[in-house]
Amino acid sequence: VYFLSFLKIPNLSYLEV
Amino acid sequence: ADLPNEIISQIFLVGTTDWRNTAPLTLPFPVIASSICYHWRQLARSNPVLWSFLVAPLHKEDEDCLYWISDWIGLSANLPLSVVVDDKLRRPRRSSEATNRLASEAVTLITQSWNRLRSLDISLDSFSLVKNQIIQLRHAPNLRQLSLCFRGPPFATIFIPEVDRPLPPSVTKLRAQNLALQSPCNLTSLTMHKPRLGYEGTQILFSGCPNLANLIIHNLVPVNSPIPAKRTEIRAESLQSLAI
Repeated sequence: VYFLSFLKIPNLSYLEV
Repeated sequence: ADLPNEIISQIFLVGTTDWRNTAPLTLPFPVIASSICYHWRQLARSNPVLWSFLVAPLHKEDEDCLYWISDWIGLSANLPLSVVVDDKLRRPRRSSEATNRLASEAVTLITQSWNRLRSLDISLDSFSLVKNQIIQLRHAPNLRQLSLCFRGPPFATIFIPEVDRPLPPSVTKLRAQNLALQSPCNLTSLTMHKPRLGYEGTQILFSGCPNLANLIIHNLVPVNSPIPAKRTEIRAESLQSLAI
């Protein structure tokens, strides 16, 4: 969450956490 | 003996591709093919494509291992080389130090063909014995894919000083374990194991690699670095796939 909190990823098509 | 050479060559090619894609640390298919009979041996050894993928046989005696690598590189003629050096192939009862030493000699031999290297995959206990050869890779103009995995002591990250800039811009696919590297600017795929990554590191990563499309992070270690009071979101325009 910390890592994702400051990222903006407009073209993301796949996410696995 | 009844089969036309074209058919035999096709069998060799399919078998080699299958070995390479499914079980590269097992007995190499070109070795099996060239062990059948004199005719097959001649045919296999005269086809460089079969030998353009090389797995260093670290389980052999030192001399045999190095001879194999030289012979293999020679058989691949002038084709681009893909190489794996993985100590999972270590010789039983050989010490870790001796395995690392042999692996280092193997990497030295391989990096002598630096201009032909397309892909290099190193997986070892220790980084120190291959550090110099890795720094030499900055001269490898055709290197596309690089995997540098060092198990090392847990939670220790080895930093290569930025000034060394060990990777050429041709590298588009990179995997690193226990190693902090200056990422090459044309990177499209990156896999990191146990990276220490905070706001600032992430900013450097995405501004330095504007084409990064695939990112895989194993065991992220968050860094408690100060986050700027007026921090802006880091835009990762190129990123399409992310796994943490």
